[in-house]
Amino acid sequence: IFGGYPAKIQSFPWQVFFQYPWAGGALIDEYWVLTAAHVVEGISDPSMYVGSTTVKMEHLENGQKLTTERVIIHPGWKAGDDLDTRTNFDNDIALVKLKDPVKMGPTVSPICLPGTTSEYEPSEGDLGLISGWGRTERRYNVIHLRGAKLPVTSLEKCQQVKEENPKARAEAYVFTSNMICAGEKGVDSCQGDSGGAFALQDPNVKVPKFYAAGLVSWGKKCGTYGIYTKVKNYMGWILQTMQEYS
Amino acid sequence: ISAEPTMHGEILSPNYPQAYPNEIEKTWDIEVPEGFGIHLYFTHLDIELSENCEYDSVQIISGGVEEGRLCGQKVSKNPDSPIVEDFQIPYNKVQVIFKSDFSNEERFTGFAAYYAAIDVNECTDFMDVPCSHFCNNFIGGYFCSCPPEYFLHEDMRNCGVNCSGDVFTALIGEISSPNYPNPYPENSRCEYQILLEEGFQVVVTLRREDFDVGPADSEGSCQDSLTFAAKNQQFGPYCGNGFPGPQTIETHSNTLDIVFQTDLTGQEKGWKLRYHGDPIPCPKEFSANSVWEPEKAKYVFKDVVKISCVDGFEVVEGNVGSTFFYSTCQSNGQWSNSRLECQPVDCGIPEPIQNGRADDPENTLFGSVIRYSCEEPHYYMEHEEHGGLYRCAANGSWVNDELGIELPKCVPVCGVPTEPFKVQQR
Repeated sequence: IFGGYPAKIQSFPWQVFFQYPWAGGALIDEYWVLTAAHVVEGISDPSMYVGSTTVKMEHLENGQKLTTERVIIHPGWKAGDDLDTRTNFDNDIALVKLKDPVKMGPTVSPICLPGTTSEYEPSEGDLGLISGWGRTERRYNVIHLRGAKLPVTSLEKCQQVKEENPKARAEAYVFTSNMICAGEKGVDSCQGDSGGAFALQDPNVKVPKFYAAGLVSWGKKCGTYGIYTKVKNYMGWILQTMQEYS
Repeated sequence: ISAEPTMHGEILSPNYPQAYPNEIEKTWDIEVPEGFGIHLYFTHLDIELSENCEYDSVQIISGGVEEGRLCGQKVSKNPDSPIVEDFQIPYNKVQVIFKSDFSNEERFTGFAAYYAAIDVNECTDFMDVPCSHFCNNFIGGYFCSCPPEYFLHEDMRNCGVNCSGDVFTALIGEISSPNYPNPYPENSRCEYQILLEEGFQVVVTLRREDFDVGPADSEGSCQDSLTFAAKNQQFGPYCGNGFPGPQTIETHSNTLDIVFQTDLTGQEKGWKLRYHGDPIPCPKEFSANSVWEPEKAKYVFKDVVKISCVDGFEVVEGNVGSTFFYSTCQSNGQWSNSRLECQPVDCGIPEPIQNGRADDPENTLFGSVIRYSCEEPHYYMEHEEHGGLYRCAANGSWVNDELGIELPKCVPVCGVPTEPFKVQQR
């Protein structure tokens, strides 16, 4: 997280820690974790934890270790590209089915999924929250969870960011309607935060309640604007998959 | 004078054929073999005549009875026979006594008599009939015989019939005395038995007009009698013309012994009875929470009822519960399976649910209500509108109005952090 602050897991109880690769995910149900496809590509048994603010091993043991039953990557995800040179992150979404149900409590609780109505269509300026143990301005990763608040912005903003990766050509990047662009003033997600939820407040309830509007996917340069997989576009696939494998 | 039994002999008065002396008494004890009678006859008789032969006489006594007393002079009336007087004695002993007094002035020569053993017709010679049916005389004795179907009793005099041994096992039947309505046999003892299956009592019906057995004697004792015996109870003995007992006899027993006893005399038309097996009743027990099928005012032996428990009740046998059971009215008047009863269905401890719990129920019987709840605030009940209330139903399941037997689900509350994330403003 760039431009973020230390956070307690109680503030992001849906936050899932992927030990390898170092990444994030969002707990959406007792049996299901939503993450980015590029996090679990090629990994059939990712090591995951929930319920711990810090991800030192001795603290992780205070949380719950999650055991994978199966990994389901969105069929639209173009598999096989090297992450360093990948320019197409369309359909960067995956589901992990757990063998055992997660026990909910103050530190572990799922995030809601978006409704299918237009109210759940993220609009520019909507403020959302991100969290993770990813790269910061100072470190490649962190032990203590960090969070940040950042607005949704136009996809053009993300397109206009100057390319940092010399291996990829700027015009080669693929932007689709399955992506949300968010960020401002150096507040951004970064490597190691992938798969975590971009949480927006549910517009339909008075009590603060968050739903996963996006998943940390990719960005041209940390600290500028980040691209998030737009979860609303995948609700059909998510619900159908969950039903199919339940 | 007595001698060994002989088949014949001669008796002569003293000094015969000379005049007998005065003041003399002489006795002859004549005996022929048993089974014979004696033919005693006089061929000469010349004894002083007096009124009632008070002076001189020859006296013939048999069995303590004077058969005759003779005196005077007698001549044969039959020119072909020398016998002037004779006696047929139906016994094998006779005593002849000759007496003379002191005052004879004339010369009397006395008597000459002979005796011979003769056959006695025991069948006809006595007042008492020796055989109950047929009497057969032979020289020196007699024997009795019986009509067909009769047998001679051990006394060798009386005939009876073989009328015992019949065992009646049919549930309904008719029994009558031998030969009914013709006279029943004398000197017989007929023993019958009615033996019904356990669970039936013998009920005897005897119409007044179907009973005609010899009257009681002056002391009220029956000469011929009909008696019933069942399980420590006796009915009768009955006799007379017209049945004196109750028209219907309930024996309270599945067996009944009938004895018809007749004596030597007085044969009447007898009797005829009807009987039937009356099934023993079982009590119609009131049993709460159950329905008897079929419904009857009275239940009897072998009746089978289906006892169905009303909704919410069941009968538990071992570990198996059922909504009904069958019960049979038994031969002892008790119901089978009487230990079974309909008791409230027990739904048992409600099944646990993930991330929630059921209230500790006060009881788990039919009609009880429990409430499931979820571990708040992290879980809530899916489709909460059903309220989580479950009622113990008749089928033994906890049932919710909306979900039926399906258990409620506690699903995680989503999107609500315990502590809101606060951006630290610099």
